[in-house]
Amino acid sequence: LANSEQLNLAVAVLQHHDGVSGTSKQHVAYDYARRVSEGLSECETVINRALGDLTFVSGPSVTEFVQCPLLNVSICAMSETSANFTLVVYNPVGFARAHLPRFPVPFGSYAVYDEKGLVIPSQVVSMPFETQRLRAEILGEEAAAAANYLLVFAVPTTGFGFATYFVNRTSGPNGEDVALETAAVEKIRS
Amino acid sequence: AEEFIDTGAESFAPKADVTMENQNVIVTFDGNTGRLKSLTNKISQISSAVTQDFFYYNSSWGTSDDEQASGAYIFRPNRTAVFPVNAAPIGVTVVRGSVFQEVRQVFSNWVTQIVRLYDGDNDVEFEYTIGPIPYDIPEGKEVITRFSSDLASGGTFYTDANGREMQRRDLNYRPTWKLNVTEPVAGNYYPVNSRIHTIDKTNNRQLSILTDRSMGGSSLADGQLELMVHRRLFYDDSRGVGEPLNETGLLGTGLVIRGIMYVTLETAALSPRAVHPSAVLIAHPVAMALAPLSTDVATYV
Repeated sequence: LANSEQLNLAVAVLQHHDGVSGTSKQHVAYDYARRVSEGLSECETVINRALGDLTFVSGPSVTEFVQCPLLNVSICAMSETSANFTLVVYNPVGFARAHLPRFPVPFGSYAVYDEKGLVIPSQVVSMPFETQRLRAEILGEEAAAAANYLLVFAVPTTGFGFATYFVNRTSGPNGEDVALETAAVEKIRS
Repeated sequence: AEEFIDTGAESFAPKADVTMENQNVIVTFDGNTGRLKSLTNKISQISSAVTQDFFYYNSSWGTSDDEQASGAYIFRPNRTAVFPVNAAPIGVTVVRGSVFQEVRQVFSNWVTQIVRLYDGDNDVEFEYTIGPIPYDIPEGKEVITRFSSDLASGGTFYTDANGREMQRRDLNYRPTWKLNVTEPVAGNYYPVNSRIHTIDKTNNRQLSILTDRSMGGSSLADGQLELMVHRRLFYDDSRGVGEPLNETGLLGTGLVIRGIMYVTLETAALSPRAVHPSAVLIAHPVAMALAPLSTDVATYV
C-alpha cells in the first residue's frame, strides 16, 4: 500500500527556508535527507507498480522491478549483478526525447535490444578512476570491484510514453567478452 | 574491448589539440594544457574561444572594520583574486565511440571532470566531481568553475528567476538604486537555479549553461560565466545557523559532490529553443526501472 504521501510531507517540511537555502544546522540537514529518502523509497514502489502494470502482460512480476537512485555515482545493484536485464523507461513530459543512462556493469561486452527485438547502438567504456573511488567509499572495495565498466545507450521515448529495452551480455565460447563495437581510448597525459 | 594509447604522457613536447565532434558541435581541448579551448556550432556556423577551469576563492573570516565572515548565509571572499585548483597541465583521457565521446580531465586529486558529447546532441555535458575540499588553509575554500569566452557581452548576463523568466543582470549595477560596490565579487553574484547565459549581440552569439541544482553565479568580466560548485568554510557567519559550513559527510572526510552542467553555444534567437529540451530533462527526468530478464529476448518479445 505504498503511496506518495510520505514524499509529499517531506517536501512540505523542506519548504522551510533553511531547507531551500541550505542554512540549516548539520543534524537538521541529515533529517531533511532522511525524510526525502524515505519518501522517495515509497515512491519507487509506486512507480515500479505503475510501470509493471503498463508494461507486462506476462513476464516479471511487478515486485521484481527496482530503481537505481545512486546511478549518478554509478551504483545499480541490478545491472551490476545481472548479465541480462530489462529496462523500462517512462517519459513524464509531453514531447518525445531521448535519455542516455549509464549503467555500471561487470562485463566488457553487451547487446541492447529495443522492444521489437532489434539491436540498438550501445557503448561499453571502462569506469573512470574517480567513479571507482566514489563507489569504493560508498560500497567498500570488494563490492565496488563487482563492476568495472559502464554501459551507455540512448533510450528514446514518446511524449507521455514508455519504452522497454533488453540488455544481454555477449560472450565467446570461453566466456570472454565479445563486443559488438569497440570504443577507442587515448590517454593524452597521465 | 578498449585500447589505451600512451602518447608520451610525461614529455613536454607540444601535443596536438583534442577534438570531439558530432553532427552539431565541435569541442576542442588544448593538447598542451588539457583544458577546454573552443566550441563550434556547426549548424549555425558560429564558434567561440572558450576556456574552462576550476578555481577557489579564499573565504573571509572578517576584517577589523567589518567582522562579517563567509558562511552558510553569506558569501564573502577575502579578496577578488581566485586561485587555480591546478595551474599546471592536467591529466586527460579521451574515449571515442558511436554513442558518445568523452574527455576525462583530472585537475587535482579532489577535482575531476568528464566532458561528454552525445551523438546528435547540440549541448555539451560537463560532469564534475569535487571533494573532499582540503583542510589545508585556515580560510575556507569557495570553489568555482569559470568559462571564459571571447563573447563581447558588455558586462551584461542573465540568470533565471527560480527556473522561470530570465532576468537581466548588469555588472556593478542595480536597476532601482545607485549601487555602492563594497563587495566586487559577492555583490555581483546572483542565484542560478536552472541557467545562466551571456550574449554577444554584435556577433550574434550566446553562451548558455544549464545547471542541475541551485548555485551562485556571475559574470565578472566580458564573456565570462562562473558558477560556485562547492564550499567548505571554517567560520560561522553569525547569521543564525551557529555552525561553520564544514560538512564532513557520512564518511567523515569531507563532502564529495557530483553535478552536471550543459553548455550550449548558439545564436541569441535560437538559444532558447536549443536550451529548453535539456532544461525540461533536468526538471522532469525520465523514470527508469529494471527487472531481471529470465528468458532470451526473442522469446520475450
